Amino acid sequence: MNIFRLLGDLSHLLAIIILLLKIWKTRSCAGISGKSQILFAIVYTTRYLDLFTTFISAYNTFMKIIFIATSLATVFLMYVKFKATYDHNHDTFRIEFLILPAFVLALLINHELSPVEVLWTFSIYLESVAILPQLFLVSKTGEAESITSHYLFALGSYRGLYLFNWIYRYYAEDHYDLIAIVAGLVQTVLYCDFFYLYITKVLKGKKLQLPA
Amino acid sequence: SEKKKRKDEL
Repeated sequence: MNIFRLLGDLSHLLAIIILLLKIWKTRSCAGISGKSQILFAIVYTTRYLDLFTTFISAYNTFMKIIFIATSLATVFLMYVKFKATYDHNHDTFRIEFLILPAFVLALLINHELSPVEVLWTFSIYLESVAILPQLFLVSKTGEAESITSHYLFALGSYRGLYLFNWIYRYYAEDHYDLIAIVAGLVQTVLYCDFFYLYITKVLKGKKLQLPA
Repeated sequence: SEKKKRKDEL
């Protein structure tokens, strides 16, 4: 464990907490893409199947369980408990266009053609694009609440920090994983436009509003 | 192993 990975994980955890608190406190999931949340739930359940087969550390197990449980809880809040507030008219991204290509790519480019490995690879590919429905929703409505912006910033920072972790591990441990690195780069690049708006607008107290 | 190293990440 190095500082970049720890900060990345904490940033990821913070993002999830911000989102759950926002939904719980306002009793509303307006402005949040349920499609992205479904994709994240698929990502964590397919990636952490090794919970049942491999023990790494208490930290690792704890975080995996938290990520699976909170992603399922978010989907439940959006599609069941606070369904009436869900912005489904604007959340029109077709997630099969992300799921199917990610799965085909995982079958073609992986470390080993075994079910657990293919699902791990699929989850890495899917995670890299899972935020697209959310960004699509923000671009469709032309704005995002500050709290949604903080959520997106924390979530985007997580994979960005992992990039530094991978650079560190490459030099310090001679370890690297190209599948994770390339997908992580794609994932971080997708947030760049948002990062720019966040730093130039939201941090200065303005609402995130896209130019008309 | 390499596989284990990869799986220790989240």
